[in-house]
Amino acid sequence: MQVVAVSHPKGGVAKTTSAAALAGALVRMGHRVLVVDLDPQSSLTLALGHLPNRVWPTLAEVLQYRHGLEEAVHATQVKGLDLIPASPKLALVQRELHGQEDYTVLRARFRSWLNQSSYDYVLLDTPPGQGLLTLNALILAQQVLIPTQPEYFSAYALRYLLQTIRWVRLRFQPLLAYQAFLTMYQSRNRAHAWIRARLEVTLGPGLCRTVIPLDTKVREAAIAGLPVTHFAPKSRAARAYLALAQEVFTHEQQA
Amino acid sequence: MQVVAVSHPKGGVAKTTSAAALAGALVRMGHRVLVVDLDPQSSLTLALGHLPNRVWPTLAEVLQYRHGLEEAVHATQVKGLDLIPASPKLALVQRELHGQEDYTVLRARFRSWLNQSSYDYVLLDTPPGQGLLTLNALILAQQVLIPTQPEYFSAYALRYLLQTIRWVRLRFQPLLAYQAFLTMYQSRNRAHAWIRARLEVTLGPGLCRTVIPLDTKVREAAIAGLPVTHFAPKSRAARAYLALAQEVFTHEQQA
Ligand SMILES: Nc1ncnc2c1ncn2[C@@H]1O[C@H](COP(=O)(O)OP(=O)(O)OP(=O)(O)O)[C@@H](O)[C@H]1O
Ligand SMILES: Nc1ncnc2c1ncn2[C@@H]1O[C@H](COP(=O)(O)OP(=O)(O)OP(=O)(O)O)[C@@H](O)[C@H]1O
Ligand SMILES: [Mg+2]
Ligand SMILES: [Mg+2]
Repeated sequence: MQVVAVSHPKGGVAKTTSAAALAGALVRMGHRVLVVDLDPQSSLTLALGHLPNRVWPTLAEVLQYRHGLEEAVHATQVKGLDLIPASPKLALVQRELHGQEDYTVLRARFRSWLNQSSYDYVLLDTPPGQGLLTLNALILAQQVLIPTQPEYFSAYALRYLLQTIRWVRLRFQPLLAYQAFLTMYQSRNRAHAWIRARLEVTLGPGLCRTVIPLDTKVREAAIAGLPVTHFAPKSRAARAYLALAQEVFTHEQQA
Repeated sequence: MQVVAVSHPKGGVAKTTSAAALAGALVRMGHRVLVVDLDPQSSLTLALGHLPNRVWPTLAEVLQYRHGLEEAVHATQVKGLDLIPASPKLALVQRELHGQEDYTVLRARFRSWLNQSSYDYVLLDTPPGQGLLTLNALILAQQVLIPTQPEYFSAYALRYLLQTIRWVRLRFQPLLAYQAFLTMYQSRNRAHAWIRARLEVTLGPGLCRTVIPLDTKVREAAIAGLPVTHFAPKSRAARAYLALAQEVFTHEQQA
């Protein structure tokens, strides 16, 4: 059982899209997968066909110790892929965590339950920024996948997440590994090639070889409530996410 | 003097790009403008040519009462456009706000100083999500501009911001106005036209007629540290932001 956080402090770099698509790829590879939505904006919940104001209970009720984990697991349109949804109430839960001495509630709630569950992979989708929900995800996870858009703000903000990973390694988990990968990549765009070359230098083995191309099928998949791997399996994005899952999950690269 | 917040809880919808470009447009219209970066990721600081780990003092020192506002104002490459930069330390300031009875520190620090300053417009760039820094911006501002990408997650998350605006109107400022506008719009994209039509119905006069097109000049402007209105004044995005500034700022539409 492998717990993987998908995180990047910059907004709109394809964290949610990647969490859904990698989960879809892992299901295609024959694994049983659980995804957890930690974003009060609930994009992953929407991306997998649920409405955050209807589906219940959600992660908020689990973190408030109002419901068990089992009850918050919901099926998706993809067999073998389950979801613990988010809701706007998570913002309240995050605010309440600030007052607490020990804010590592995700680990406290999930750790022993996950070890006994039958999932092969658990993917955690995090909100933008570096709030306490994101920190909780990094403390529970064994591996962080970092979607990075080949543009200035996102490449620059990467350093903030790498600093946080170093801090989590010191305080909580010395073996927390990370790998970044490029998303929404356009091979004919000179600025994209330039940023890619720079990231290869600064990240070395920490940057995946597989690159996710810009592909409008991704946006259509979100409206259909399906990962792009299941909405348009022959699309360039679906094939790239399958290749990425094989690169990242077959031999865990330490970085 | 008009204080305007640029906000949307979804990440990557062009909040920062719009704050810089609208400020550039207002300068072209002859106004003196101050922009304030409230995002710990400091994208607006980068977008206007400063490095968050070098420029000092920043908004964090102002909100901690360590430095006066005057000292935190920095010039940009655009004459008539000044910046109060952000830094990663803002994340710490935001965490500290959680413990306080009265978290409306932005209004406390800025209100009387702004009334005496010679700026015509002050634009506040907010981080994604709905944390206390964003809430502070909505409490100080008289108008909220809401950049909205014509895609599923961003159109859905709009409701969360509108709820927050209604709450701020009840608790703090009954006259807080808002207007949404479409960004990164591709006229030949059917899903974009569909989402636009839906937003016209749900928002009515709250949706601007001016639409900002997808334009690669925007990304190049960010690397050059200039608003797109000054980097590529004849570009489609620059002309659209000028038209948007004229639509929004000449006759304040209440919504
Ligand atoms: N490969 C791709 N091709 C085209 N569009 C994409 C691709 N990946 C993501 N997108 C689109 O980019 C937008 C941002 O993606 P997404 O919401 O997954 O990012 P995020 O990092 O999760 O955002 P947030 O910071 O708000 O959580 C969405 O509209 C999504 O559909
Ligand atoms: N009209 C446009 N055409 C092309 N690219 C654009 C346009 N507007 C914004 N972008 C690009 O989209 C990305 C996201 O924009 P930006 O960072 O301004 O969004 P944001 O809402 O401020 O993100 P965050 O939620 O992280 O604060 C940036 O790479 C930016 O250059
Ligand atoms: Mg997301
Ligand atoms: Mg921004």
